[in-house]
Formats: sequence, structure tokens, C-alpha cells
Amino acid sequence: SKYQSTMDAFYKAI
Amino acid sequence: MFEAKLTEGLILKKIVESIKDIVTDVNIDISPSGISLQAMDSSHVALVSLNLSMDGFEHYRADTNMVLGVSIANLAKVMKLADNNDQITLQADQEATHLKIIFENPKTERTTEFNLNLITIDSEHLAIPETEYSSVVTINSGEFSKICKELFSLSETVQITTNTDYVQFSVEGEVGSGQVRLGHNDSEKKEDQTILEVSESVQQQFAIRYLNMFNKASTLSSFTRLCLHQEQPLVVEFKIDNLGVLKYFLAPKISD
Repeated sequence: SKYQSTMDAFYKAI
Repeated sequence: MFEAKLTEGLILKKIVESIKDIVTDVNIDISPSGISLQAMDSSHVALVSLNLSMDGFEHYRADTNMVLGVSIANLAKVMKLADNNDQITLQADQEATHLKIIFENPKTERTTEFNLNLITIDSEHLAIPETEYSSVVTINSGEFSKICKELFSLSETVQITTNTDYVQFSVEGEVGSGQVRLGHNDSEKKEDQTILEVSESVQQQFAIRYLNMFNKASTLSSFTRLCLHQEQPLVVEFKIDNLGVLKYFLAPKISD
């Protein structure tokens, strides 16, 4: 099955 | 002091309608150069990014940077008071507790004013990293909306595959399996064009439910721009002529 990744790895404090 | 007047208020109505089902409470960043907001949906699967330039307003004044905490659901209710051809003015004082919204229709001499109570949202300042997209597909926004709606009745997930010759939207489920394949189409009717800019093929899976929500913004632009890069979120982008851009980011599904 496929699970949904989230935005947290992408959208973070830089 | 912040004040911005948009002659074509309908655009603002459409923008709020396009994001109200995805984000709830957002911090709107006001700066002398324009208005922007970034917010994730409650499940952190989607991210909305709106940038409006001061140049797109008939009148724009922002003496300093301000953050206006707004309940989008409440803003959407207030925007219902606006007629489609109203001019809309937004106003807020320094340290404001509310955002004043004025709808004017010069023809009918009707004016509506509403002071929307602001809310305090302490959100850490997150940023969208600069990303090189190896596949960019420009497609008619109505066509893309239709494809997503039709495929959604066949599967919850769509696999998007890009290569230099076509972009393919494929589904499989208990109904069966199939795909919609769009080749490069530079027909003379600009709004019917499909433009592929692929330097590296991408194949990713996404929840169509989110794409259908993003496509609410298709009334803002005749084109939808899909930006893909393996392992990165999909960007579904709607350019708002003479004003700015509304971008949706969607995290891909990952098969275990």
C-alpha cells in the first residue's frame, strides 16, 4: 500500500 | 498603517474561495512590497503559498511590516458580502485588533464595511526551500481540473509520469486501470496548449482529493503549472495576472 508523506521534511525553518 | 485597494474585488473573492477548504487560521504577512501568506493544511500534507505584489493594487500603502492573524473561514464569510464587481479595500492600523474590509460598488452607490476580528497565531517561521524542478508542465486549467475530477471517480491516487514526449496521469483500482496521456501541444489557440519542459523524467503518486481542492483556483488563471521533481512535493501553480501567484504544494505518496 502507499502511505502519504508530509510536508514537514520540506517546509521547515531554514 | 496598512491600506490596499483592489479595483477588481472578484479576484480576492476567488483567492479566498480557493484556499478556504485547505487552510484555517493563517498569518498574513504585510510588507511595503506586497501581501503574502503561507500555511499548511491540518494534516501537513499540503501547503498553500500566496504572493500578491503591491503593483497589482490600485492603491497600496504599508508603512511597516505587519502580521495579521486571520481565520480564513471567517474571512470567507465576510467575502460573501462582496458583489462580483465590487472594489475591495483592506485597512489595518499598527497593532490592529481587526482588519477593516470595504466593498464599494461605484455604480450602485452601495458600500459595505466589515471589521474582521484578528486572531493571534504563534507559528514558527517556516520557509519553502528553493527547488530546481526537472519537469514543468503547463496545461489548460479547466482541462487539468476535468482530468482530476474524472480520475477521482476511478481511484483516490493518481500516478503522474513525465518524460520529454508526454505527461501521463494513470490510475488503477478495483474498476480497472488506465491513463490519460497528454503530448506537447502548441496549438495556435494558446489556452489549449500543453507545454512540457522535462529535463529529467519524474514518476510520483498523489492523492487526487487534494488536487481537486487546489483546482478551485482554476477560475484565477487559464493555465495550471505543474512543477515536479523526484522526492519533492508537487507544485500546482496559478498565476494571477498583474497581481501575483497562488501555489499549492502536495507531498507525494510513497509506496512502502
